Amino acid sequence: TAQYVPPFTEDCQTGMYPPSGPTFKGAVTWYTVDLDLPPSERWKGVITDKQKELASMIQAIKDLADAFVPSGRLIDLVDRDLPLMVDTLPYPFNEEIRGIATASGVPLGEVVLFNIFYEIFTV
Amino acid sequence: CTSLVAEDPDGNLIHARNLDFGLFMGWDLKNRSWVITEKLKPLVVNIEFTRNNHTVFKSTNFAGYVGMLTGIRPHMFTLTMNERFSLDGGYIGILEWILGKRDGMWMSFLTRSVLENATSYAEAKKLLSDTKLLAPAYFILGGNQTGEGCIITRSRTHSINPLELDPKKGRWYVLETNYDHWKEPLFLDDRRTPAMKCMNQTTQTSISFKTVYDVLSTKPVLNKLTTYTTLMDVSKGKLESFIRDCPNPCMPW
Repeated sequence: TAQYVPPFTEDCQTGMYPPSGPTFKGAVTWYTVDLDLPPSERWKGVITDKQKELASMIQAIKDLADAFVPSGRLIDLVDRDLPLMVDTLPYPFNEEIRGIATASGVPLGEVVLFNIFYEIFTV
Repeated sequence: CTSLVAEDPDGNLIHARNLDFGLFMGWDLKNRSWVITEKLKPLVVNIEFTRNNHTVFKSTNFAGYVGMLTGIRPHMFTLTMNERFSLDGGYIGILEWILGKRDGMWMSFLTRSVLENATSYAEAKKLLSDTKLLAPAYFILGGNQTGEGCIITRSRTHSINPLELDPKKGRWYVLETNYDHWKEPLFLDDRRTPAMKCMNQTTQTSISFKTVYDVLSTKPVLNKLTTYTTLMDVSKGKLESFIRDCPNPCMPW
């Protein structure tokens, strides 16, 4: 019923919902972000819970960058120059990004990089 | 990514998506998975944004990412975005931004602003179609009335060839992967054909969260890049999301 070479297509699935089994890796936790709070405070609850996971993902991006540019200069550039960019980003996003960097302990430039990932990877 | 908006025979709209991300960002040989995709999965969160103790909108997000890729403004509209690859990509927009030309908007900040401020399908559609962007993108928008569903294909400056729901003419769903809807997808990355095959097999009368989840669970619509699946029902204001895995055999994209 399936080909194992591209384009790999299988028969249309049925009975997958409610999710369970090997294609379901877990439920997603709910959080509240209060837009009445100052932007730098809004993400504190989420980041406090996800601090480790965020740091681990950023580290994976750094490892990848180091694999491409082994001198470490790419990450130096991110840490040195991207923080300057945050001032040019529109309010309240700039303040929210600052708040996330403070709450997570991840360098500001690396949080900026994560937030502009989409624009970088459209090519 | 794969996003779709489907209308049932009673005019109820269901909007769903698979978010695929991390292509070519490190392949883990041992686990046969993409490194960044796997790192993103534990960061998936559902967020209810409130103002004056009332829900403004809900979204599925990555913790640490302030923009929006998937969201619902309950009883008004639903929105997802898919990546549109182009040589005239976001890096040109970023360069312009750095050089001081800042009349474009960052894609995910625009979607966040739309979810936060737009109060109707028409207003959201206009903002997503007309706002100058730093990078090309596909916006998939659903409303709360029959026929309100569309794919907005964006260049950095304008909207190209929008595709709308037209249930009277038999177009009861619109479906977008990462290719312009008027062109054939790359033959090595054709998720559109299997997804449409499964939608057509499902038929309009059976469309529901259950059947849409089935479509999004069919390989290669579900693939090694899929981080989460989100299902949204605008009239109920409901958003459900699930972290996904794609056991072998499974396409890497």
